[in-house]
Amino acid sequence: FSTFDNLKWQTNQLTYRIENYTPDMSEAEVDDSLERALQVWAKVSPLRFTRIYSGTADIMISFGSRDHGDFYPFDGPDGTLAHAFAPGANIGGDAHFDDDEDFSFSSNRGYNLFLVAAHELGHSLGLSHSNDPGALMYPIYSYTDPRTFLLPRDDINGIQSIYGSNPDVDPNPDKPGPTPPSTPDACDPTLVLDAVATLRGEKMFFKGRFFWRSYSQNSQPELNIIKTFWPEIPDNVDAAYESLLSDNVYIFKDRQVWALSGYDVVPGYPKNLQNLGLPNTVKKVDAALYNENSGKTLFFVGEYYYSYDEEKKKMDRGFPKRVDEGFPGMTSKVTAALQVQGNTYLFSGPNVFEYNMRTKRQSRVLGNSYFLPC
Amino acid sequence: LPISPPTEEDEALAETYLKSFYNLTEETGPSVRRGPSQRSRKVSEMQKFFGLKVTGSLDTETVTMMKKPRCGVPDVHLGR
Repeated sequence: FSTFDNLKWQTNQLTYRIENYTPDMSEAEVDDSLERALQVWAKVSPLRFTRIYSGTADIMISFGSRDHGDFYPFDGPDGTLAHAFAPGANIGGDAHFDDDEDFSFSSNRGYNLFLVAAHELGHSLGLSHSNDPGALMYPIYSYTDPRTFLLPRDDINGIQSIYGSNPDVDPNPDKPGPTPPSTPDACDPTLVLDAVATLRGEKMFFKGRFFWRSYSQNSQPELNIIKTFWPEIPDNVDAAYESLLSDNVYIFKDRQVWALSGYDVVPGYPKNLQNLGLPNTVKKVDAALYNENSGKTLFFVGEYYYSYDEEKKKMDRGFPKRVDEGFPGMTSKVTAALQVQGNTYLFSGPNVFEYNMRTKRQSRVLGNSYFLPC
Repeated sequence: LPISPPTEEDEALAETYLKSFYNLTEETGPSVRRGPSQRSRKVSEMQKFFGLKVTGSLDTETVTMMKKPRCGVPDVHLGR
């Protein structure tokens, strides 16, 4: 997180006023969105907000487009969505929303006003931008379901570094509140990846609502929110693999599978696991990989694995087999799988087990950092 | 794959973006400069903020990031 150095409100009792409305939503929806956005910050700090309907409030909220009376004109649809000013007199604390945008109340149509406002009001209270892609104060807009929104840990640390914690919340260890989401750390030695896949020479490492993207020319993998690339793909995926036959990446969650062609979601998905010929008893896939030596796709399900012939579009006979039958010494659960230059890598917890597919021998035990540098 | 050079539109977008969010100012003073231009330094600053490969030049990833919808507040502190 970062703050505007020493710009903060000298009181915790702040007033706000909604000066006008956007035609995109009802006034009640705007009121509700803005009130909930303020409560995001009130819940974790001593700040309290009172709405006034006339005169000058600490935080004046308005909708405007292009040149709207400050020296920072908006730019039309998309691009800049809104801006706000650090705490202070006059324009200080005010939040302006670009009315050339299409703001929405609950759906992910256009830009969700609650999410945009929660970010802008963070500025009104003294936070500047965070470079944590999972933080609310990250400058790029990304949609998350407002009904399940939880203020990320980075933002809580930020606002509490300025004003302290919420004195009205008794930290009752017997009834802990929901855990604030944190952004996964590639340097965490206990990191357990959800899934790993190649994509036309790149590699993708999935964790929670994020994925790291490592492409050869860039040593440092880039951390992204899954939904900023593919709004249709769920968080916390189970497995993923790239089929060199169809040039698609398949992503699995519970009984469903999505297909990506490059960075586009293939129409007609998600499909059901049974479309791949997996038996009805299989409720989820733990890991998947495409074996370019044999042209078969391997699906890891608990202690077993299935072999799928993509060309014939059916499961191979004689499966499932026990994992440690096909991969001697692999006794722990496979959580992700990858094939690179003829070797197979089975991820299990924070470890990576390298297998030579010809000799079927385990050649090395590595860590995540072998592929995902810290 | 060869990185396609930025289009004129990308260049203009980057200019506006860096002025808005990274305090890029008009170059003044002697045109002969040693070391990377102010523009290149600002591109590097933006790439570093977003965890992109720091090249100082407008590669595809950098231009893609500049096109994403965002907040209008600068990413670098401009004082008050």
